[in-house]
Parts: sequence; structure tokens; C-alpha cells
Amino acid sequence: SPAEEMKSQERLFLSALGLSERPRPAAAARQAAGRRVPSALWRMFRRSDGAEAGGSEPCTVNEYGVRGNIIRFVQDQGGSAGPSSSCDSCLEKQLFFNMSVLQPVELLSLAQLEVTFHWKPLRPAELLQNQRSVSVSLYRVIRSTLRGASPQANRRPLLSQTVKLQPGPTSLKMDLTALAEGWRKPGRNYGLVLELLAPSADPSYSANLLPVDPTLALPLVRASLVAVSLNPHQCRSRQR
Amino acid sequence: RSTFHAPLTPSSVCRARRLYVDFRDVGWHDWIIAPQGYMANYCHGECPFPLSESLNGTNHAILQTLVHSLDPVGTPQPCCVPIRLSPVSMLYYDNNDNVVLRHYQDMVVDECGCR
Repeated sequence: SPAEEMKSQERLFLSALGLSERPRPAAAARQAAGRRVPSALWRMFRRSDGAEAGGSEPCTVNEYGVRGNIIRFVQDQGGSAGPSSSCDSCLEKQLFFNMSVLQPVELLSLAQLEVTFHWKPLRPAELLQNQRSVSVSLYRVIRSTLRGASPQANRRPLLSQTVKLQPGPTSLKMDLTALAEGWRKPGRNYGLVLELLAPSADPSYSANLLPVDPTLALPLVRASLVAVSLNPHQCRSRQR
Repeated sequence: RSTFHAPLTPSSVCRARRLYVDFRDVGWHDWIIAPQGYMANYCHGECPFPLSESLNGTNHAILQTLVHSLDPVGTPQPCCVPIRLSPVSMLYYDNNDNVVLRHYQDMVVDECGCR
């Protein structure tokens, strides 16, 4: 019947889009829940419109300098930040990015982690006088913590650096392409752990790690993974 | 042999026609974030003998129109098909709530030809 024909055609098109089925019709609900399109992605979308008209190389993502025709902002599914199990003055945040959303045919060109910290606002004078900062550590989780070993034994450090507290949000970026490639294999993705350590005994210090306004339900730490991949079947050379 | 060619009005000759695909019409507006639709166009029209240069015919198409003019029943006219297409980018949510920007080749018909 025409309706079945239409469904069949739709399946073909969705398959070309990299979707096994029609996504849930919940865009409005997502937007209402604060799930907005990242501004960087909007910019890229608008720029790509112009680039298409100008006939530039279509399967290169100029913003990241890599080959690709698919850019995903992969959601962090690691829950919200909480007290660390390893130290009293630390906050811990688990990060988990489901990389199985990439189709096997896709070649991963880039996986860039972006973490944004939303600090409690500080008075400028206080900020200048004390030059407050926190130590940020990022660990790769190599085994499931359910197997009995201590959480620390299952971690491998990836990054350790000091981040200054400032009135606005602070961002940290890191290339995790090789690691994220490994996460595509079944059973190999245990995610990451981000630990924030206040290097001061000042009791008021840890208070600065709190969100700007709890009623805004903003997490202290927001993380996303930008994954750029190339589907070679959908990006043919211009010189074919 | 004499052949008869019905006069063709410009509108019936092979060329790109305007087609706007509105994602609301196909029920995809609730998961495609942008664009809401795009000018996809399509090719339609005849490829008559003699094939003029404006119809972007291949040598094969020129010969096919010649044979068609001699044997209209046994040999069809060449097809009016897209010969230049351009890409479109789409922004959408996948089923894992990830926002995806994807670049698709060959989505817009820019030019048609007889092939």
C-alpha cells in the first residue's frame, strides 16, 4: 500500500541519516527541560550553509581541522557531582559518554572533552586578593568498580591541573580521541572520573565550589564530548 | 526518412523545477531541529531531438535522441536527471538525546541534463 511504501522509503532515508528508527518526537520537551542546542553547533550549522553555497570541501570540519561529516555533542550520562570517596575536601563527578551511538562504519576523527565549571560568584576584591584556585584531576576508569577493587585502583590519571576561580564559568578542553575510540568496543567503556580538590584548609573555600544558585538546578560541572566522525559512504571525493 | 517532431514549449523541456521539502509535511519537524525545510528541486521534462547544448546531453544521449526520432516506439528518449547536486546540513536529536550536525551530499538538484 502507499502507506507501507512510504514507511519503507522513510526507513531507507533514516538509515542514510544514521538512524535505525525515527527519533522520539520530544524536541519540545527537551527544549523545555533546558536541553538546548550548543551554540557552537548552531554556529557550525549556519557556517555550513554558507560553505555549501560556496562549494567548499564538504567533508572537512574546519572548526576542528579534521575530516568528518557528522558532529555529535554526546551527552554526559555520568550523573551529578558529589562528595569524593577518596578525600574530604574533594568533589567528584563521573563522566560517561555512550560512544556506541556511532555506527561501526564511521571513522572517528576527533573526540574532544569539554568541561565547564560553574563557580559560586566571588566578590572581585576577594578574588584578586586570594587568587583562589582548585586542583582538577581527570582519571580514566579502567575496570568496573563493582568487581571489588577500590575505586582508586581502577583509575589511571589523564590530566591534573590548577584552575583559577573566577566569577564566570571556566572551561577545560582535552583531546580524548584515542580513548573514545576504545569506548566504541563493547564492554570497554567505564567512563571517566573528574575530581576537584580545594588546596586550602579554609572552610569557606569549599563553599566556593557550590553552584551559582541551587534553584537554577545548574550542575557544578557540565561536560560534553564533541565527536567528529566520517562516514566514508556518505563523503565521496570530488575527484571521483 | 522523414521524422515528425512535435513542437516543445520551453516548459516541457528537461530542466530543474522548484520543490520545497517542508519537514512538517513529512512529519519530521519534531526531531529535526534545523532546517525546517529546504529547496530540494527536481528534474523534469523531455529530452527532444536535436539535443541542444543547454540540455547538457552526453554523446550517448545525443545519439539516443537520434535513434528515438527514427524509432519512437522501440527506443525511449534519454532521461532527464540531476547532473549537479549540492549538499545540505541537518541538525537533529538522536534517540540518545545527543545533538547531531550531519552533512549530507547530493540533497539539492542544482542542474539537470539528458542522460
